[in-house]
Amino acid sequence: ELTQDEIQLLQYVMESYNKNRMPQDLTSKLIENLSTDDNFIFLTTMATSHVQILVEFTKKIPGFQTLDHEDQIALLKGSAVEAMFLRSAELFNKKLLDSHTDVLEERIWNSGISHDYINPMFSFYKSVGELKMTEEEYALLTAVVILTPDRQFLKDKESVEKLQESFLHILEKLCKQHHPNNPQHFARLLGRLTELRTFSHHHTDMVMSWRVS
Amino acid sequence: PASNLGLEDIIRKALMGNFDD
Repeated sequence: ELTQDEIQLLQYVMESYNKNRMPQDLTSKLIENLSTDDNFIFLTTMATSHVQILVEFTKKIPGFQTLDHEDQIALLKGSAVEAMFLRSAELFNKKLLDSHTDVLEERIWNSGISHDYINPMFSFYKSVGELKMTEEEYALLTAVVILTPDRQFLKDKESVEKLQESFLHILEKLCKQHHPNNPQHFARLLGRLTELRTFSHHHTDMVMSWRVS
Repeated sequence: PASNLGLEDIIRKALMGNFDD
């Protein structure tokens, strides 16, 4: 069972996670028919908005503000792309786009982005979907992604590790509560983090190839 | 426009809480 402190920490994170979502007027544009140029600009705006929302969420993670300012930037820079793919996986799997995911999926396939990049993305969404994650699990996993202690340029790895451990601990307990018949659930969630890292590596190439195309 | 900013600029501005500036 969660301790009183852990319950409070979880409540705090959930409140912030739910408050910091993509604005409705922006997500509703996802299903509009845009020209290729407008589509590119729109997705750039989406990505920018995602980063702003991610920062707002991260600011509220207990302990984050106590970290060195440059370390805060190193953590956010290192995790932005991974957090974006995790959030997209949640959008797709929980049908948060008012069941317009099919339209969006088709647009992504026809966007001009090489299918070599799109295939692993949808395969990731599918593998995340199979885990049947709860909202708490998505929020905590996002916090764990942000508080990764081996990001480039991070100075005080020890403090970040301590913060990350407290969230990993709560996540592990929740996994046991939510999925009592699946003792491997927690390990599988962590496995998805490894997959997320590969997106971070390929993201720049993907955007570049898209821009050229 | 925001689309011309790099990732680090966006993060710095958002952290400072003055993204609209």
